[in-house]
Amino acid sequence: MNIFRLTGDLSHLAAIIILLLKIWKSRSCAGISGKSQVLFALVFTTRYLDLLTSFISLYNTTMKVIYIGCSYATVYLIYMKLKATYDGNHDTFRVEFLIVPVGGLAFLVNHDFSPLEILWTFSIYLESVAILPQLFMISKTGEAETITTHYLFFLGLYRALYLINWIWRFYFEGFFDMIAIVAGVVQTILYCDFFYLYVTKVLKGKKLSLPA
Amino acid sequence: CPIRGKKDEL
Repeated sequence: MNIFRLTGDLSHLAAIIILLLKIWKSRSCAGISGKSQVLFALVFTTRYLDLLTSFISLYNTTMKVIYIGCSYATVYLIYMKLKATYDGNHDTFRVEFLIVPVGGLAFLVNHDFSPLEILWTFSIYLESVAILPQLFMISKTGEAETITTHYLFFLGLYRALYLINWIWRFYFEGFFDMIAIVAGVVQTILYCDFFYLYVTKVLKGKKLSLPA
Repeated sequence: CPIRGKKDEL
C-alpha cells in the first residue's frame, strides 16, 4: 500500500458516499444518471467476486463490501424508492454500446482465460467508460448540481491517483498491470474536460453549466 | 508481464 493508492481509495469512497448522501438527504436523484450507477454496480459485482474465494486484508474486504453495498443502495434509491425523481428523459445513453464492446474486448485481451480473470478484465474495461452516461446526461441537461460536480471530481481523482500508484509500484515493486493501466489512462482522460470546467467554474463558486 | 494474480488493489 502507498499513499497514492490509499488517497485514491479514500477519494473513491468519498465520491460514493457523497452521491449516496446527496440522493438520500435531498430525496431526489435529479441530474443523476441511473445508467452509470447500474454500470458501477456491475463493475463492483464482477470485480469483487474474489470476496468469495480469497482474503487479502481486512481493509481490502471492508472496502469492497462498502463499495458494493453503497452502489446497490444508490441503484435501489434511483430505480425504486425515488423513482419519481429519476430524470429518465435525459438519461438516454445507449449502454449496450458500452457493454457489448467491453465484453468482447475482455474475451480477447486478458491475462488469463479463466472466468474470474475475464470478469475482472470486463470490470476494468467497463469502469473506464461507466461514467459516460453521466457525462452525456450533463451535456444534455446543460448543467449539474454543485454536489454532483464534487462527486464527479472525487470519482475522477481516484483513478488519476491510481495512475501515480502504478508508477510508484512499477518503480519500487516492479509490479505493473498493463490492462489496468491502459484502462485507467482512458478513464482519467474522459474526465479531463470535466476537470477543466470544475477548476475554472465550480472552484470559483460558479455553477457548472454547458456550453462552457 | 505483470506479477500474476496480484489482485490486491480495489
